[in-house]
Amino acid sequence: LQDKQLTDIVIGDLMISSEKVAHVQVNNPLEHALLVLVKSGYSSVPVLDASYKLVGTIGKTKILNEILGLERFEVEKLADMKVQEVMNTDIPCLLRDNIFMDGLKAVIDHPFVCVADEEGYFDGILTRRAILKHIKRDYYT
Amino acid sequence: LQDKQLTDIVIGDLMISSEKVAHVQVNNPLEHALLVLVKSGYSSVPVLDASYKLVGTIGKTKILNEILGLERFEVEKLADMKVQEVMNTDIPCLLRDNIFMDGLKAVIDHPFVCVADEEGYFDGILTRRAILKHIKRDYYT
Ligand SMILES: Nc1ncnc2c1ncn2[C@@H]1O[C@@H]2COP(=O)(O)O[C@H]3[C@@H](O)[C@H](n4cnc5c(N)ncnc54)O[C@@H]3COP(=O)(O)O[C@H]2[C@H]1O
Ligand SMILES: Nc1ncnc2c1ncn2[C@@H]1O[C@@H]2COP(=O)(O)O[C@H]3[C@@H](O)[C@H](n4cnc5c(N)ncnc54)O[C@@H]3COP(=O)(O)O[C@H]2[C@H]1O
Repeated sequence: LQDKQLTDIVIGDLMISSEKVAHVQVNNPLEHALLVLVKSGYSSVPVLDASYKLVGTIGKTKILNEILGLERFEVEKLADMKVQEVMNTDIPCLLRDNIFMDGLKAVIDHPFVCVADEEGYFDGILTRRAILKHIKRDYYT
Repeated sequence: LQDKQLTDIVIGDLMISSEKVAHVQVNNPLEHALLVLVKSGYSSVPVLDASYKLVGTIGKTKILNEILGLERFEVEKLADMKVQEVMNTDIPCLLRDNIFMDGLKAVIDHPFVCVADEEGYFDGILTRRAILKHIKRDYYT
């Protein structure tokens, strides 16, 4: 990776691979999802199904919006709702052998972008931080 | 801005200026801060004092962590606590005439970095998105 030119770098070189990515399952209750998000510290994480295929993403903003009532945050609703009802399914996705520029373009509007294989199995995530670190190195060499 | 070289770009050229930045006041109750965050959709925003000096940042993760009890999220605590007790004061800061590279380095570990003048008055925020958009343009020209 150290010696590779920016033009030879692919998404697979920079992504955080799936085993290191915090995620939730599509049928988890929202309460579990919010706990995962608060304890991991992440604003948003991927949503997978039982066979580890990528189905969407879910974040704190969306969950909190769902339970914001007229007078207070209705935390009791968290136990009744499922990730599936609230998750974002309209998400960009990359392949591990897409090129660096595809990654740069994708993260302009998204803090992270999911990586999946052609059958939809979750491979990992490409973060803005990974892209920025690599750009900084590129500028200094 | 269009014709400026990357080496001539300063933070002031790329930042979102203060009037467009959602923020909270240091003495607001946490309940108000969380409402601002949920309604604006932002994960974290600057905290200012009454004279518009920058004092810190506050985000959803920190607030939710504060109210996470053993059995549930204790939303009633939100009315009792103030932004000041929970905000992050250990934050990086830039000057509007710092150079592009200072900005790139600063956003590697932070989704946004506050910009203030030498007396500490809030000027705006530099976001990762602003840096990434500019880099993409730089790579294409
Ligand atoms: N535990 C931690 N240790 C050190 N720094 C931390 C951290 N948690 C967050 N950060 C810093 O804050 C940035 C924004 O995190 P956020 O959770 O909003 O947004 C994150 C989160 O939604 C997701 N993400 C990152 N790593 C993840 C992981 N291992 N599992 C699941 N999601 C992850 O990708 C987004 C962008 O991540 P990125 O690294 O570019 O940017 C991260 C990173 O610079
Ligand atoms: N209303 C909206 N419209 C379009 N896109 C939206 C959006 N809200 C969020 N995004 C997208 O999501 C990214 C992460 O937003 P987040 O709120 O976690 O993290 C944000 C937020 O904490 C802060 N931020 C950005 N703009 C702000 C503003 N006008 N006022 C206060 N804070 C702001 O800077 C962080 C990084 O912002 P950045 O633009 O790099 O990256 C943003 C942007 O790409």
